[in-house]
Amino acid sequence: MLEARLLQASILKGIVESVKDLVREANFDCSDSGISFQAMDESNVALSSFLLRAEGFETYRCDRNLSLGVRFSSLSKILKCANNDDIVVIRAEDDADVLNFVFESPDESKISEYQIKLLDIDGEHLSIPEQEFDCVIKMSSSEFSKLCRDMTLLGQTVVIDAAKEGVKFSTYGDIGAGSVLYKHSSSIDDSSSGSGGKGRGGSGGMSARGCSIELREPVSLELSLKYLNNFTKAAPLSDYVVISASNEIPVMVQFDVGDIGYIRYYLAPQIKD
Amino acid sequence: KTQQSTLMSFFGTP
Repeated sequence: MLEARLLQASILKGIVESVKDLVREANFDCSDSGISFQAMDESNVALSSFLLRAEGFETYRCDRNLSLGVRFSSLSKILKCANNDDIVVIRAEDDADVLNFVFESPDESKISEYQIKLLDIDGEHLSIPEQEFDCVIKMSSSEFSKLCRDMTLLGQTVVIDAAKEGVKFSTYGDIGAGSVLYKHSSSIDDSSSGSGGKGRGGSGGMSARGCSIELREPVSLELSLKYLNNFTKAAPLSDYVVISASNEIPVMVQFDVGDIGYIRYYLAPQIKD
Repeated sequence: KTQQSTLMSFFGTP
């Protein structure tokens, strides 16, 4: 059986909200290391995935691997019944056809129980090669949300040009054109300066509009703004976003979710006709 | 002019 106790319902709510418009239904793969998920949208353009590590839960038990077929619209409805600061217990028996949720108020004065029916889903897992990207951009997630919103006012796609000087996002459309250039800011790249203490991947020191750029090769990539805007629904889960890109391959957009895991999207690029 | 590619052309199904 699976039994996982999560201290903040808001994490689960946020993850489901940031995936449900891209994926209708998918398997949650549960093992003793945690809960993970991977699924493409119907047009096979974007892949959404997340990982919640067992260590990130207050208690976690999974006796054998389970694949739980979940419809996101159902899950979203159930999770709307939980308050953000509720404790959530997720429970599934082996070979069960339902997934159980218990929501406990922090002061333990209210306990709600819900269940959703599970689905049989033919899981098609894509094998994504482990790859080094030529460019890794890290910026505040709220700034990334604003950038995608702003670009969408003008165009349907955005071109990301990453070079030594910085990274430029540009778009054009019927009413005109626009671009935003972020220069590499060292304020979020001080891990090598010997200041120490800060954990890797922390957002410490990042200014609201700062952007750190690690570059091996210049990268130029055109991407659909419709999908990028969908990805920004994960922004409330994380202070920053990491965009990893190489020329002519899908971009990876990752939001770290506290210490528990991450939500990660892949988006196929626009290619020349 | 560009067009949208799909992930299938980059990632394989095992």
